[in-house]
Amino acid sequence: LKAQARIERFFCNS
Amino acid sequence: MLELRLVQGSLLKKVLEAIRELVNDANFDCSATGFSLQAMDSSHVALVALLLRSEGFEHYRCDRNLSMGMNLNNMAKMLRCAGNDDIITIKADDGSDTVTFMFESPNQDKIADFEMKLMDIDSEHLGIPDAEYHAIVRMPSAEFARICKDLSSIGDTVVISVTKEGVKFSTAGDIGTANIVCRQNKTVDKPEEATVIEMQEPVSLTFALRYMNSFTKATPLSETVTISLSSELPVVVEYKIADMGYIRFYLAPKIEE
Repeated sequence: LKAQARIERFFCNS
Repeated sequence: MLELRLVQGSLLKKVLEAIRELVNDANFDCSATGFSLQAMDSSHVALVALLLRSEGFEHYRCDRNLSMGMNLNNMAKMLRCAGNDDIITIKADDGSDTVTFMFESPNQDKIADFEMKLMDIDSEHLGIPDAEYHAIVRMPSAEFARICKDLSSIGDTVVISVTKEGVKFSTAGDIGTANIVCRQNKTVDKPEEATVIEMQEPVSLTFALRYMNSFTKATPLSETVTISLSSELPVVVEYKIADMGYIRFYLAPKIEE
């Protein structure tokens, strides 16, 4: 089963 | 003082219709570069980045960088009052808590102004690093919208797989499964009808169809859509906006835990 990743996992606060 | 005059006002109407389902409130940033927005959906699964370059406006005055918080549904309500052929001007004074949208009919016989209240939005701004994508697919935007709509009647997620054979969109649900393969097809009458696949290496990623369907609200903005994929990275679904800029939707993949 796959879980939905959130976007902050890939892009950090700038 | 901010004054942006957009002759093709329908573009702004289409932009709002493209993003208002995904994002409720957002800051529009105005600088010498252009009119831009970056916002996440409430679940932080998808991100939208919009750029309308200053050169695309007939008149572009932005004395200092300005960030204007707007409720996108309210903004869409106001822009729906503009005719499709109207010229739209966005105006704001420094320090004001309102923005004015002015609509001029093409022959100047009707001029309307709508003033909307701005809001304070505490939004996060994410840095989007440059990435080398394993595969980039360009295809007709209407075809992509059709595929997302069709698959969402079967399942909740789509697996997008790119191989040298083409791009495959797959789903599975209670009633069965579906696979749609689009092969590279450059031998078409018009370039916007082509499906072009640039692949460095095969890639296969799973995404929620609900978000993909939401992105396809941008279809009226562009005849073509570009889908950029890399393993374990958010997909980028990009719609170019005439000569002015783009809307890019980023969607985090579903991953093994």
